[in-house]
Amino acid sequence: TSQKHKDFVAEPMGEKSVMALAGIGEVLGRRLEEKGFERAYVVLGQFLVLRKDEELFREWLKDTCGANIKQQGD
Amino acid sequence: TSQKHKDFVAEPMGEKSVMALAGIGEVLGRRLEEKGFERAYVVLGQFLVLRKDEELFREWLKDTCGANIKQQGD
Amino acid sequence: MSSLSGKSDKEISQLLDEYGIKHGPIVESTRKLYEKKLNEAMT
Repeated sequence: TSQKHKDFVAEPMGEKSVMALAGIGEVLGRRLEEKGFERAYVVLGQFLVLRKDEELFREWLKDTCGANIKQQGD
Repeated sequence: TSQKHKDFVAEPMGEKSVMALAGIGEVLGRRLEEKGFERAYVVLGQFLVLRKDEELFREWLKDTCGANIKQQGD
Repeated sequence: MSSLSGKSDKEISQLLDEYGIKHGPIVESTRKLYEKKLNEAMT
C-alpha cells in the first residue's frame, strides 16, 4: 500500500478530507466534494452501505468521480 | 446508555445483526432487514452517508422502520 | 422500457433480485448506481 494510505490508517479518520484517501487526488476529490462526499468518513459510509462489496464500490467510484482502475484499487 | 448499547460498543461490530443495535428489537429489526439493512455496519454506513447528522438519521430511521422517538434516541 | 426513476425503492430492489444483480439497500446515495446497473441489464 502507498505511503498515503499508511498515513491515513495510522490514525482515526475523524474529519479528514476525502482527498486524504489513497487514490483520491485534487481532481477526483473535487468531483466527490461536489457530490457531497467532502469527508473521508462519508465515502466509508458509502462503502458500508454497498455492503463492503468491492466491485459495487469500484463501479460507484468510477460513476461518481471517474476514478480509473488504479485509483479505484488504491 | 443501555446495557445493550454497552455490550454493542464493547467489541468490534464485525458482522453483527442489525438487532444488536440498541433500540432495534425484533419488529424494527425485521423491517430494516427487509430493506437491506441486515447488518449493523450497513446502518452505520447510512449514518455516515448522512454526515453523522442526528436529525437526518432519526428521520431516516423513522421513515425506514417506524422507530419511535425513544428507539431513535437509543 | 418504463423509466426506473418512477419506481419505489422496493420495486427497484425486487428488479435487482429478478436480474440477479447483487445489491445492498436502496438509499439516496446508492439508487443511481443500481438504476444504471438495471438499465444495463435490461438493454
